Amino acid sequence: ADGYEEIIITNQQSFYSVDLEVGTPPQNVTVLVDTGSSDLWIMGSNNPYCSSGSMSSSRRHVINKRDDSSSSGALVNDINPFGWLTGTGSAIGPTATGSGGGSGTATQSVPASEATMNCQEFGTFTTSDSSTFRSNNTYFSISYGDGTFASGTFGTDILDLSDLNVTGLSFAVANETNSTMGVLGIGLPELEVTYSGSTASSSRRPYTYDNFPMVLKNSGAIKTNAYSLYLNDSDAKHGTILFGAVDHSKYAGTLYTVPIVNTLSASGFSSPIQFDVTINGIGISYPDNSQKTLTTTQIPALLDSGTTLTYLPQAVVAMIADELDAQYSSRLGYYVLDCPSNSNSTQIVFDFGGFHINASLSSFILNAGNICLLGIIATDDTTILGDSFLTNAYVVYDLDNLEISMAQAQYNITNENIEVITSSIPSAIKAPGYTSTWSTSASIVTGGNIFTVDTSQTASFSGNVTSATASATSTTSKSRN
Amino acid sequence: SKFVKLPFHKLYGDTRDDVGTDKKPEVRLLKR
Repeated sequence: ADGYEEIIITNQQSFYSVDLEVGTPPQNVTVLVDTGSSDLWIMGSNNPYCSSGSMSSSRRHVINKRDDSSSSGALVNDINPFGWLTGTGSAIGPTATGSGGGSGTATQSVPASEATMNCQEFGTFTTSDSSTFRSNNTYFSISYGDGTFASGTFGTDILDLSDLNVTGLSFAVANETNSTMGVLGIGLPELEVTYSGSTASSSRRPYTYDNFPMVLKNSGAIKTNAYSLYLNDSDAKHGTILFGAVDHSKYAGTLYTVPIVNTLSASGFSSPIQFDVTINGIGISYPDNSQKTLTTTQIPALLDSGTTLTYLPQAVVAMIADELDAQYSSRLGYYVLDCPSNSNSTQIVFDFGGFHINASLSSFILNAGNICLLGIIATDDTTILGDSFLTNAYVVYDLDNLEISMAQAQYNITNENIEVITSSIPSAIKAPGYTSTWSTSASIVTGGNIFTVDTSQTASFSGNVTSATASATSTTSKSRN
Repeated sequence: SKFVKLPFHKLYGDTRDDVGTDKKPEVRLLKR
């Protein structure tokens, strides 16, 4: 009588990982590849959130807290997913002063119900078992948008990453994390926790260090700090990051370049610290070749391989849901729709300033038994183009020039056509709307037309989309060949 | 060769109801 229908979505939370060998003798750990952060950290073997081994679920441990009164101007409070830290002015996130200490400490227990992670699947690292580990006594603390966090200490050790020796790269060993696996952050150095994160401290000037891409460049392994991300299709078991080069065989059409936009200038950052680009419009393309522009309001969006799904403004998600006849379920927290039979040929079209990335609707559909859920999540926070979008694109991140080049991804290509990046991205051209970038937030309005010129080509020119005038109604048009 | 090829694996995790591995860091900004 008290039955409850639970929707189970299996095997749809994908993530991309690489294997590391750390220490002497080598210990194996797996980390998630993340363009949305910039630090490498691995899980320590003493993590109290782990359920087995010597890690007792009732073990008490110490969380260092910092008196937040010393960090005026903080814009975002550290998240506190479990709500145990209730002390006045406290927050998870010790300082990065090297002392490893904040202004106070509190002893807290991990609730037994939370200490249930299987930490063996992706491996942990025991610093005392490595004869070559050197701690540099700098505190590390990071928290993520999904409520996971990690804290520990930076250090160095012998480090091999997929047979690539990167010894000397600083990484953190998290002795406390509720994440099941570590993270290889390959973002801009300014996004490192020591510069913009919670470990940036008022007692020491924020600073950057050489993270993984920087180590590759400074070691001479690559000429420029740029890499190409190819997630392959949604059914593929492998993808590739090419540091310092572009593989022209992995995309179709033209590689267009847009600038990374600074969405945090109001917060005191004079240049971008994360991979935000401008979406100049969003539309839908149907199997019968009809097309509809939903909005041409400019939206800054984060290109983030560490996020599985895609997060768009609520108004945009509502427009997409309306087009698909999807109904919002407050119980599930998703839009629910009949499983579309043509989701491979229906496409969500993203205009990045005169060129399009066509993302198959199937990339955004979550199967849950007899129903389907729309895997595009409404957000009032940062718009994120996660893996479900990125799998449709070939994306070149140019960290030196603060630009992104994108083209339509091409799948099932066995040959390679690799070209080294020496300065600018080879064969890439500036997008027609290169200079039309987001500057201030605006309400999402319908209207405009991103389909003014032939869009039968991938990453094709769409005309001067930025001059389109928003109107009260959406525009439907046919492509012209 | 001046480039580094880093292949990665695509892994899947079972999840119930709440999906989305958002590894966007919660940037905590200080006044400069």
